Amino acid sequence: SQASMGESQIGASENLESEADPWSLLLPTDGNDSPGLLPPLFKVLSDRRGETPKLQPDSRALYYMKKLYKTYATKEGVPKPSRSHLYNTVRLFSPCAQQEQAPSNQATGPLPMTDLLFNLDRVTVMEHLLKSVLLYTLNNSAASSSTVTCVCDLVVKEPMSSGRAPPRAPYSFTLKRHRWIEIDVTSLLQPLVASSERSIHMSVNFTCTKDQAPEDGVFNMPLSVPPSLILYLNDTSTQAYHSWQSLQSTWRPSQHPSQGSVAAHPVKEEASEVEKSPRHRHRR
Amino acid sequence: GQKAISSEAKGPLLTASFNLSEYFKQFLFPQNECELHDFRLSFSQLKWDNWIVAPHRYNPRYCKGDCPRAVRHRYGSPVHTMVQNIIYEKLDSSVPRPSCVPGKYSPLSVLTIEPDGSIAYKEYEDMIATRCTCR
Repeated sequence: SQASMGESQIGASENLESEADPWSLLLPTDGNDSPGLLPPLFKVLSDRRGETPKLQPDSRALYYMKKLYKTYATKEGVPKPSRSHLYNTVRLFSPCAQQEQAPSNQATGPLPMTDLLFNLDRVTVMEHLLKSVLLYTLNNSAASSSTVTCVCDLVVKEPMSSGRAPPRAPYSFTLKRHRWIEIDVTSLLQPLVASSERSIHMSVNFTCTKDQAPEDGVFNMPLSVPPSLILYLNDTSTQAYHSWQSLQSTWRPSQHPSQGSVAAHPVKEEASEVEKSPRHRHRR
Repeated sequence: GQKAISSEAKGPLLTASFNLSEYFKQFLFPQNECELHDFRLSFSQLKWDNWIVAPHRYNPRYCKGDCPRAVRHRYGSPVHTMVQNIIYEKLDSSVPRPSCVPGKYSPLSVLTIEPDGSIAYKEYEDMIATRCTCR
């Protein structure tokens, strides 16, 4: 029995040496990779060990998400208690296809309609949409002192829209101070994400005039890159962190957004306050 | 009692005090008492850095050390822990002594690049040990 004991010890040590990769320590020894065993983070990462992502994100999008991360978490990665938002997941999608159509009619002015296709496969069924925005990055050359008033026409083409008139978002902003523009599309996307639609095809165009020189008519909106789509979600799975449980406050997304309204908010240069918490809200 | 104490009487007194300190030693906390320890790692050590953009450093912490016999007030342990300790000491030493394990955690925010090139910010529960307990 001593000999067999020795053999089994040698076997075990060889086994441990061969498993130098930390991932094998996380996987069950019987070989079948039962998904329930690993929390989603490790499951996802264990599937990807060593590989590099197939598609690299746009550098501006990465810059924006890093700013968002610094707003919400400390250097050690601990969520800051000061943040008052209720979402524990934020996903940024770049359009997987974009084409510009010739203006269908003069009403939209010389700006072409831009078609955008977003693939939302990464959104899980446990993730519920709380807010969604289209994020435009303005290139620096757009900086000008004049105030610009824009109207944004945004139509969801697929899945087939319910035949509603395209929502309009009259809003004004001065180009020089803002590097990003957020256009709130929550009311448009909420029903689609809730019905597990994962491919969103929309067309957007801006019609802008300078307030000091309306006679110049519309001008070309200097949007350097196609917009990103940002989804603010509440992941209801057990492994996700639910800070609002400690707040004991029930939060409901806007129940009845006004039909077709698409609110728009220029975002300051720092983009640090991704969402302004109104001053009057008292934290309990 | 000053007069009562003479040089020859000091002997037994010293012995008694020596036994007294020995007696109290059993209630002192163990040298390597159960407590929280740091373990700072970077995701590049785990070859995750091409997926995880932030944080760069991750300190999950861990609990290590012996559980003192009188665990009640210091570790928020249930009475069961003391019962288990008594069983181990008086009845059956094959029953393990209470173990030093994490009793409270904090979440971790992670920024990852998804296979389709999208970027995800997620907050995961119970990723950093913040307090130890004896169970």
